[in-house]
Amino acid sequence: MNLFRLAGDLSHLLAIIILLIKIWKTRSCAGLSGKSQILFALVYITRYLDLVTTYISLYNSFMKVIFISTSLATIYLMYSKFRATYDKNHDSFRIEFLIIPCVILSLVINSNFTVLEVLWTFSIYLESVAILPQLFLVSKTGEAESITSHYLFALGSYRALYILNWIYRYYAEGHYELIAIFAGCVQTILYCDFFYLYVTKVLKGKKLQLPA
Amino acid sequence: ELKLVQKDEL
Repeated sequence: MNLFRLAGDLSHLLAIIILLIKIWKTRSCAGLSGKSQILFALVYITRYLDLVTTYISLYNSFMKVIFISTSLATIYLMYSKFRATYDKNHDSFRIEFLIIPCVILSLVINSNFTVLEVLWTFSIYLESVAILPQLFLVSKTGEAESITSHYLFALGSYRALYILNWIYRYYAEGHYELIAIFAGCVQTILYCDFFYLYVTKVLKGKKLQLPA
Repeated sequence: ELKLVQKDEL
């Protein structure tokens, strides 16, 4: 565990907390993509199956349980409790266009052809693109509430911090995982446009509004 | 035989 890794995990946790607070306090999930949340739940469930096979540390198991349970809670809030506020018409990204290529890619490019390993690889690939329905929703409505922008910023920062962690681990421990590094870079690049808007607009007190 | 690196990251 190094500082970048810890900061990345905390940023990830913060993103999830911001999201739940936003939904709970405003009693609304307007502006949020339920499809991205379904993809994230799928990511955590397929990645953390090793919860039952391998014990790494209390920290590791605790975070895995938190990520799985909070993502399921978010889906429950969006699709059941606050369903009336869910922006279904704007959330029209076709997630099968992301899931199917990730399934194929994980079957072809993986480090070991076993069930757990292929599912882990699938989750890494899927995570890198899971935010696309949310970014698509923002671009479709042309704006995002500040709290949604903070959520996206924390979520995007998490993988960017992981990249620093991977660089550190490569030099300090000789440890590297090419699949995760490649997908993590793709994931971070997808946020770049948003990061730019966040720094130039939201941090200056303006609403995140896309140019017409 | 390939030895898998333990996945300690999240």
